[in-house]
Amino acid sequence: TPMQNDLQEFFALI
Amino acid sequence: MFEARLVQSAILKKVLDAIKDLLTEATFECSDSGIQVQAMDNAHVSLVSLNLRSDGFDKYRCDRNLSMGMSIACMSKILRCAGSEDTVTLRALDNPENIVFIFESPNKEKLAEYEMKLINMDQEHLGIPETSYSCIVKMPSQEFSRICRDLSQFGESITFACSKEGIKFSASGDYGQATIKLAQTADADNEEEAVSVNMQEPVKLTFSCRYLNCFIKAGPLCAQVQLSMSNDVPLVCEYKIGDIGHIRYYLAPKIDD
Repeated sequence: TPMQNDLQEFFALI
Repeated sequence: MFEARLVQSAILKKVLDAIKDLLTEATFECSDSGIQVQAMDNAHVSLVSLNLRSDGFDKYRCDRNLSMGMSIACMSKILRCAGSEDTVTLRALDNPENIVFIFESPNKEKLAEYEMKLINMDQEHLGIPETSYSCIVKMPSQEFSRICRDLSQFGESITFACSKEGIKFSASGDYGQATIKLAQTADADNEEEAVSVNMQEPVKLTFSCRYLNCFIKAGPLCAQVQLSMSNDVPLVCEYKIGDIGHIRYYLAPKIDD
């Protein structure tokens, strides 16, 4: 099964 | 004073149904322009972005900006108490500890008030960059729901492959493989049943069924769903909420190990 990415890797925390 | 009234409480019920499986609690940001929610699920894999514009409400007043932390489970319980034809009013003071939900029957003979305690929450906002997507697919929301449910039986994730011919959904697991292809519809007479593909570059992305099956709970809000995709970036799955706003789900793609 492919690994699940974390959404925070794509968007900046503000 | 904050007060927002919707003649159709059914819209708010559907909104809660569309978020309650993903979020346990969320902050409702209320301002002159409307109500906004941005919240990630606990695993930080998906994000819900809800926007309800003030001009979409039948009555709207917000004297000062408010951030109200709410339990989604509790809110959902309260909204289940509204009759299908009831109007709903949300009301809070300027420094609220509670929010009140008021349901009124069409003949105004029944008035129900439910007060819910607000919760203090840490704000965790994500800055979502403006992106132009490689593929934008619009399709009937019922069809998308069906595809997600059907393919979930065959694997834990669904691969979306979009080309100028159309969009292909596939899943594979221990028992075999399943593929569903949708071509762009030729005649656009019936907008609600149309499939449209706007492709700049082909994309291929894999997403967890578990989250997709939460997103499709928004299906009753809108006849069409819009999927915006680029390779290696999160999917945006958007449902319009009548003339009042939209709900967008962002979902991180899976990557091959």
